[in-house]
Amino acid sequence: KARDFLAEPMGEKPAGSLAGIGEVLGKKLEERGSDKAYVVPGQFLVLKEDKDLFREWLKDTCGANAKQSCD
Amino acid sequence: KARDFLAEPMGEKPAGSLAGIGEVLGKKLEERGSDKAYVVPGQFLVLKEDKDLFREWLKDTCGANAKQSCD
Amino acid sequence: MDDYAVLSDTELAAVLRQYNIPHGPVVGSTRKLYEKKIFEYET
Repeated sequence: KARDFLAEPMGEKPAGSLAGIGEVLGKKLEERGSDKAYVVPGQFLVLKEDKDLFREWLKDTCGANAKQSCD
Repeated sequence: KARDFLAEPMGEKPAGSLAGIGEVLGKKLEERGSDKAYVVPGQFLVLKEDKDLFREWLKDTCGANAKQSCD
Repeated sequence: MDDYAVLSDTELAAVLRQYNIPHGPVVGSTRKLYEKKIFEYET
């Protein structure tokens, strides 16, 4: 899924098209305002690429578990 | 300045290396936690690429004027 | 956790610095997370 995703520009893809983020988590991200896939890497940058903070944000925002946020 | 900046990966460059953000604005961004250049485009993505919101955030955060945030 | 809500972004960033909690800018999308980190630190 990651390979397909990275094979072309993110453009307006939905958050659910991100590796590790399926239908359910994508829906929750959408509800919290991160409906576009590009918002998620944007948040990683704003968190200074701190993996722990990012993992915690993703868990708080859509309930992603460790494996999902690692993906 | 923008061409030089875009000619290579952003890596760990300071915020002051962004086009439109000079020494003074770079310092203010640093004080507010955006010390690395990559944080600024990250915030643009998080703001859903909304130019007005981004411009307002940049103005509130470091006093960038319209031209500077446009750059 | 609510008493952090009254702090401005700048004040919150100062507390994060004081507690040496790694952080980036305090913005709309990161504020809640940083309030939580401060709460965890203080409790």
